[in-house]
Amino acid sequence: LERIRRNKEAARQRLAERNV
Amino acid sequence: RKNLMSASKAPQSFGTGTGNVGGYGGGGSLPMNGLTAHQAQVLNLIKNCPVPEGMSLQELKVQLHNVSMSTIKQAVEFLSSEGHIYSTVDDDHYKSTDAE
Repeated sequence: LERIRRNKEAARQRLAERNV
Repeated sequence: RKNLMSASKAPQSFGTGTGNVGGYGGGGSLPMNGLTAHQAQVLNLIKNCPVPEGMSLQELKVQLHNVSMSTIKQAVEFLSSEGHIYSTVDDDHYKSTDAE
């Protein structure tokens, strides 16, 4: 479950980078 | 006679219209925010999935029965590399990043 949360954070970050 | 002449003219005036079509990639499947139609569909389904562990590829295949598994996988891979979705319990389950 920890892995999932890290996945999520990583994905969020990728998305944020995309949107900048 | 008059009718015949005007009728034969009509197609010509239509001809100019078709020139415009080429401009923007054409036809029904307009990509939205840089996604293909399939990618947008997949993203939408994942977004709307109520299951906590996210949507499985099998589920996506069932919902998008006219889309091949490899197309779905490609879309999912693209979406996750872009950060729109992320894998959860395994590589077959995905959730949308902005679903929360």
